[in-house]
Amino acid sequence: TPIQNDLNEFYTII
Amino acid sequence: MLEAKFEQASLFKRIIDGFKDCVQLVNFQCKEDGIIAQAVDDSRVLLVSLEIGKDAFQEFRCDHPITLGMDLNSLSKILRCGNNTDSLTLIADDTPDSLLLLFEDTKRERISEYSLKLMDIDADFLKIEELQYDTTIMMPSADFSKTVRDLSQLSDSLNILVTKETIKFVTDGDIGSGSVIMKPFIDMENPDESIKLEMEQPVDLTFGSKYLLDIVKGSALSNKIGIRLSSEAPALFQFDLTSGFLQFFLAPKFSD
Repeated sequence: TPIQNDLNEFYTII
Repeated sequence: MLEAKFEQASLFKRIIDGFKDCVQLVNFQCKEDGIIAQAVDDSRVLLVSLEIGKDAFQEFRCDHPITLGMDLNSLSKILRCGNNTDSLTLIADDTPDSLLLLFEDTKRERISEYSLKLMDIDADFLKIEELQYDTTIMMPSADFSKTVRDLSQLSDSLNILVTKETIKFVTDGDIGSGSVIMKPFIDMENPDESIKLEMEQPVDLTFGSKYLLDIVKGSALSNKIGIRLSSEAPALFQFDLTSGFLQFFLAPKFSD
């Protein structure tokens, strides 16, 4: 089953 | 002072209906050139980015930047009180603790006025880099919406595969499997019905059905949806307004 990524893995919080 | 008048309340209703089911507390930032908002869903998988340019309004005035923190459930309740064809003016002072919503039916000389209490919302702001995407699709939003709704019944995941000439949506679940294959074409008589595909590299991506079901709720905003895909980044789903857009950035699923 594929695992769901979250956005934090791609974007930085500013 | 903010005074932002929509010619028809239905536009603001459709904008809010387009994303109120995936995020609840949203900061709307009002500046001299329009209103922007960004919010991430609770699971931090889907990011909504809204821009309503000043040209989308019949009248727009914002002297100083103002942030309006709103609970979209509460805002929706008030928006339902106005008729679609009423004009809607949003009014706030420079340090507001409430937003005034003024619905006007000019034909019947009827004015309804509501006040929405604002909230201090402590929300992260994510920096979204400008990306080179592998694939860009432009297609009728109704077609995308139907495809997502149909295939999502079968599984909690939906696969989008794009090759040079083909866009393929695939699902495989406990009760069975399904696929919808589309090819780019130009409809000369109804350009909005066309499907356009620009492909730098093939993509094969898997997304959570529940998030795609949230995204297609934006379809009431535009006849077309732009879908930009990259194997290395969240996908971008975009509905254009006459001035501005509603964007959804969706993190893909990866095979373990």
